[in-house]
Amino acid sequence: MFEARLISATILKKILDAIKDLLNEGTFDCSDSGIQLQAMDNSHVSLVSLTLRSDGFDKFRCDRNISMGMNLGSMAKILKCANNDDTVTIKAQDNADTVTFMFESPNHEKVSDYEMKLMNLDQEHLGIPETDYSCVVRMPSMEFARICRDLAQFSESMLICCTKEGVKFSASGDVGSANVKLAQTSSVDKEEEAVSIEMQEPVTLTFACRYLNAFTKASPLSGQVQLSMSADVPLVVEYRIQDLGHIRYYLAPKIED
Amino acid sequence: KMSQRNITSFFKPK
Repeated sequence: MFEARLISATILKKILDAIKDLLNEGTFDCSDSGIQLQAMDNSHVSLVSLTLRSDGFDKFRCDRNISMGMNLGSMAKILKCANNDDTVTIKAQDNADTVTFMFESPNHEKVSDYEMKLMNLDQEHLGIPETDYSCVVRMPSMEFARICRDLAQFSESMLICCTKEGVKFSASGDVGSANVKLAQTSSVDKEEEAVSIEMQEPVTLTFACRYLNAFTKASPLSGQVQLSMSADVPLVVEYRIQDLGHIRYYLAPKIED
Repeated sequence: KMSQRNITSFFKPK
């Protein structure tokens, strides 16, 4: 028996919004430590890794490890049926071929359940090596989303250059060129507005704007985003989900032919 | 000209 309950459906809607543009389907691996999903996008350029810890749920029970392959488009249709303040419970029997989403209104007067067929997905888990990154940038997630959106107008690729002075995002194409420089903030009213840089070595890497823009769909999950970079390895874009876990996106860099 | 690498050229199947 698997059962996981969240007080607010909003968080699950936001999580789905953060992955459904990149992935058509995904396998949710459930164990007593929580729920994990790891999947590559169709073109195998990026990897999504979602971790939701069991202690972050209002209720969590997982008697036997189960892997639930879900069509994320179908899951999105079901979650659209939940109000933001509904409680959501995800339930499955051991060895079941369906999963049930139950939504309860705050006053418990409306209860709906939606059963969805599970899929058998060929899942291939990739090993992600432990890496000491040369540069780790933390910045407001909305600022990162804005920069990705703005620079994507100029080119399909974006250069990210990180030094101890700051981080620079650049794009150039037929229209011209664009540069956005962010310096480390000295003092801020709110922690969420801070830009901080931990640098061991300066790094310059090129990435596809299309994927960066897809990652920024996770912005509603967290006020801050963390970018971890080293030369010639995938970028990690991490959004923490308060008290519940995180979503990490890995993006392979572009290289000079 | 830049070319896009695949994530599988960095991370191998477990």
